[in-house]
Amino acid sequence: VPAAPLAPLGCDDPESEAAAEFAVNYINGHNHHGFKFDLNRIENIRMIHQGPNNYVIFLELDLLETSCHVLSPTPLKNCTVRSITQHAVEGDCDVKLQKLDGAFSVLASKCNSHADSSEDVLQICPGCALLAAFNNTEVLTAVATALNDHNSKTPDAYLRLLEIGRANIQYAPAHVVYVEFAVAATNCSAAEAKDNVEACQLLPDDQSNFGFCTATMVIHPSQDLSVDCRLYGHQVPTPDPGVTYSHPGYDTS
Amino acid sequence: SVARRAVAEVAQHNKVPHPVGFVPPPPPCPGKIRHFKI
Repeated sequence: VPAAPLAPLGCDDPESEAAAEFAVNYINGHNHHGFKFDLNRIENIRMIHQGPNNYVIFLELDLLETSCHVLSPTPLKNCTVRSITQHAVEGDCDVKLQKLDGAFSVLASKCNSHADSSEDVLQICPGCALLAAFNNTEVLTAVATALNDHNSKTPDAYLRLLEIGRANIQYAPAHVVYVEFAVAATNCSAAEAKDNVEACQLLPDDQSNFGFCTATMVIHPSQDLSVDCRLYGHQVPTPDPGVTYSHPGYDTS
Repeated sequence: SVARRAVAEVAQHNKVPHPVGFVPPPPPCPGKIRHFKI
């Protein structure tokens, strides 16, 4: 017997918002690259009755990229959504949840992300730096130069690159490359790494051993570099609420 | 067809008008935009 659909649930109903919040936490908790995403809009919701206190919920969500890397312990509510002038990135997600006896679990999720169009960004902000590909030569140079610069100036643990998270390039009035990348601490000091970098091993997967760097490399009219690297161990770790799941996602991409 | 038109006119005529100051409820979906739409 096919399950009977319930009365339509509004996208801004508290029940819908609770389901969406759970889904966003699930998505961020299961994404191991890039940045956390925040809810921008519930596009659609369907709820199907399965039995007593048992519902299946289909959600369509519109998310926006924040400034918090997925490895950051900063709770999502404290993460800033990227503005249009930073060249915003949107995530479109379809999530299938179950609500059994009042508890949510994610059965399946699928997300696609895409950047805002360059034309839209330049229309609002003609001089803004646009997103660049991670394999762009200037981006790779900026990341390597920034990490070397940091490691050469600090007596603390030698940091290795985990992944590039974001890169923007501005061509006028100045030629500037902005990069953001995740790093991990090794068991070497910078001095030890200078002698034999191959011997430097990443420390065990403890959140406090991960960190994040931002760097600005000015190429023209004059060359300049500024780097800021911070290990997450220097923050107070506060996990996002609701990131424990009664069922791991059966089908998550 | 004459009968149908008459029924429609009566239905329209009997429609209860909204009270003064009535604000129609927002459409159930999509929901509100929290940040901005791109």
